[in-house]
Amino acid sequence: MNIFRFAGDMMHLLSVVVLLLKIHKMKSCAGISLKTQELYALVFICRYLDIFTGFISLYNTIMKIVFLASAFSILWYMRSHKVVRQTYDKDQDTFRHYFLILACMVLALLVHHKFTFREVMWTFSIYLEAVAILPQLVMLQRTRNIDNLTGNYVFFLGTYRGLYMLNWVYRYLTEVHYHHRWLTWISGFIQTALYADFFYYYVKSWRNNEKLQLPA
Amino acid sequence: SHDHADKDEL
Repeated sequence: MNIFRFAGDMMHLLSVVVLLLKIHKMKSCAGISLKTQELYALVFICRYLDIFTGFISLYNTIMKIVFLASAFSILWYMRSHKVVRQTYDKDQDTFRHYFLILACMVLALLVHHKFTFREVMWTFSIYLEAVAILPQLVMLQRTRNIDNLTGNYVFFLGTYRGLYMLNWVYRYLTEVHYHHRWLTWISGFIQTALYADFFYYYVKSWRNNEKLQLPA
Repeated sequence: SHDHADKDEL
């Protein structure tokens, strides 16, 4: 494992920790899209179908369990916790995420490397992850006062896939028998590019020491 | 080539 991959994983982990911190300590999920969280839970379920059968490393297995467990605890907090669920801005979270699921499933059935259940579900998870942030980005744009934790959450999440792309380039250059797939590269690029606008305003607000606000 | 590098990633 190279430094880019590890740093990417740590950013991903950090984003989840920041979100759970906000929810658990502040007892608030204001500004967080439940739809994006539902999509991530679905992404992890479909990607990690091999969690108990395809052992790669202890690190991988533990991280998979952490991502699955954190995704479901976030969903539980947002939907069932008596205090947290009342801070959820349902009216601002209007993205029709079922269309994303449907579109990604159709695409995975049409464009994949191998037509097996495991492989199509894995491909579906790659496509869905690329666009899962969209409901959250739409919600951010509608939120007038984005708190620091929410801004950092999205920033870490965007940085994670960006670092993964550097990891792919590094592996391509250094591994002799390298079999990475173009499907992952394109999806990963789209996923990272979706954050470009957000990154611009995030860095700008940070440099000017202002509160983060996205233009409507 | 069944051992794909993207399968050992998260």
